[in-house]
Amino acid sequence: IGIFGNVQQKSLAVVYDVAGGRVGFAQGGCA
Amino acid sequence: EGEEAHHYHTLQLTSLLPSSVCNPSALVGNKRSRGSLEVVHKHGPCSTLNEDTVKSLTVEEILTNDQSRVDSIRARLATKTGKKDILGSKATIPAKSGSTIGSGNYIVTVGLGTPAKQLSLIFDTGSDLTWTQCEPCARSCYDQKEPIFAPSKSTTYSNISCTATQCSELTSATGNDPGCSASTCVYGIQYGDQSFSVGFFGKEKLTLTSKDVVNGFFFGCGQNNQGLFGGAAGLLGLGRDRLSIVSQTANKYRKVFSYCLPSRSSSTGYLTFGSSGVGRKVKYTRLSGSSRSFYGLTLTAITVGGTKLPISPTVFQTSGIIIDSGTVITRLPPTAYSALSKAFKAQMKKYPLTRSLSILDTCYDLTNYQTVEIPKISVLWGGNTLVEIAPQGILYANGVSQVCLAFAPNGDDSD
Repeated sequence: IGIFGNVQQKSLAVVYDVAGGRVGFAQGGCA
Repeated sequence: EGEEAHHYHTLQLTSLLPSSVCNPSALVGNKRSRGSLEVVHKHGPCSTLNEDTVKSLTVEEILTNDQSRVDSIRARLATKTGKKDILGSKATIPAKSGSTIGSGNYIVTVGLGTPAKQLSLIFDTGSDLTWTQCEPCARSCYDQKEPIFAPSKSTTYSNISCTATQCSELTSATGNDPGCSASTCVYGIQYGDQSFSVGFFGKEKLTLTSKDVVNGFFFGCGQNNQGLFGGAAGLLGLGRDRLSIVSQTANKYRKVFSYCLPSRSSSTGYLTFGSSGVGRKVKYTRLSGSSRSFYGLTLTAITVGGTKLPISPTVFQTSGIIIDSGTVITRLPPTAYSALSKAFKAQMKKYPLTRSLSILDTCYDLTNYQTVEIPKISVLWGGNTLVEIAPQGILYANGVSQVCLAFAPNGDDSD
């Protein structure tokens, strides 16, 4: 299995919409 | 020059190194009233876990722990899919590896009980059960920063009986069947690095913020706790299973949560429950995978410096990919990693290569540089969702003399 680790998640807002069956990323959302 | 700037990041090397001064994010303060918790790096200056309770890990130790976590995730997935896992059969991985802990670098502080006691918990999307150490620590408790939670001093704590539905749900949430002691449900969870927590399964009031209170939250009240939890009072499980905080608060927050990890260990991030804090610029990709715990994604391509790597889509389809807040370094199928490393090296050829750092084998000695120009890396998720990785997510520095590409290969494309 490949794993998208937490170093790559830095500076990206990560959104888990589990009920909607989707994961989102937003640039600039952490500034 | 314009085209080159479009495909490269130019960054100060000091931005990759830890700072000794906490510089909290202003964004967190604005969000606090909307179901938001502050996320801090356990070993950074914004953490209140002091040196007495948290032993700072070396980069090598962090990466070794990270490998334990990845091995554990692979073992769990292999068990569920019936795949033979070669590594999982070795003595390094317990047969019943319940979950994963690894380095667990990010923590949030919540309130538990009545009156609420503040507890710093490791923030983990790769496991489900939330637990904390509990008095009287019948067998063993490790050192933690805050006073250990005492259920006898809370007016809202109650034990869960062995016959309760939630007790039987521990099997999938922890990977272990629950026990029973004097009619009280007993949980046990063991992590990939051999850390574990065993104790009573209980129900309690959980205070996220003054406006966000979860009554009757099911959690583990640990009486025997040992391992690499380093000063944290326990763990906040944000996985997909029914006992995770995400599922337990489904009525209130509709199974939506979001976070920003601190871009440096000296800054802060946030963890927000519910959709109120979610901005409009979010690009979504479909959640995949049949795992009850992990969040599966579909990776379809990687670009380096504006050029798409020549990787067959079947390479990504064979293994699949999950997103995990507790794993430090991204693992890729070796065929994909090889293409990534080769392209990265080709575009970084003006910088001198240096020795490997544990699992990271593409490292540079940047001692003689103040700024570095690195190729942009983007990942293309299913549904054509292109996400550019921030420069802080491309390199991992062990001082300026050893700055490494922050990706590593799996053992085999079928892993």
